[in-house]
Amino acid sequence: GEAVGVHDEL
Amino acid sequence: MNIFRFLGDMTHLISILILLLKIYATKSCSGISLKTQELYALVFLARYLDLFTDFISVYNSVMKVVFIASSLAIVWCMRRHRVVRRSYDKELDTFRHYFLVAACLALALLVQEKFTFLEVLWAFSIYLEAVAILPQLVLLQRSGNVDNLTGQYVFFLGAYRAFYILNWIYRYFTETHFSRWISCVSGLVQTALYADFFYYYFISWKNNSKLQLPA
Repeated sequence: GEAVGVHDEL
Repeated sequence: MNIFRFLGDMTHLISILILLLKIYATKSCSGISLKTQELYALVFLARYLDLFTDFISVYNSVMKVVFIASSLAIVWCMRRHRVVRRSYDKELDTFRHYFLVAACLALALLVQEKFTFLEVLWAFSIYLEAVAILPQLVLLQRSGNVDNLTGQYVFFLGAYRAFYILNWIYRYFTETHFSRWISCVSGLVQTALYADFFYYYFISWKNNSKLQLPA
């Protein structure tokens, strides 16, 4: 899963 | 990265290039809301502070720098450029955008994924981006006539939002842990704000006539 705090979109 | 996300980023980039082209080629910013441009500059500055903390990819970092630099350049031109600033429709651009900033900040303090400085700023930027187009839409509505480049600019901005929604739908079905309800709800609100504009844009395109918004 994706970690909270990592935003991979712009 | 899926094709929808990429097309979304590209239409976003194209919209900014169209705006820069309009300002550079015509030395005029008539029809463009300085308030919306200031809100976008604030959106990018607040969201892309993670340039210094999280590295995603070279693509992401370059795009972030491009968005910050171009939005600041546009605000600078509209405020300070000797010729460009004369064409600014100041009397039409009266939307009280500080209320939007205050409301989005309050919402971000209440609703965010985690109560940290960067997460609050991130949520703030998402909420603010959703409503940042409002002063621009109000200005277009008031002036009635929309010049070609300004119409294309708003059209591509709206297309960017539409592609991002397709991107989220795609990710929802292809990724096991994709849940970004803050972005998704805000994104839907943002795209809905363009619905009216899109309607008149397609009518003018179909009739091959100049884009006009009803008063």
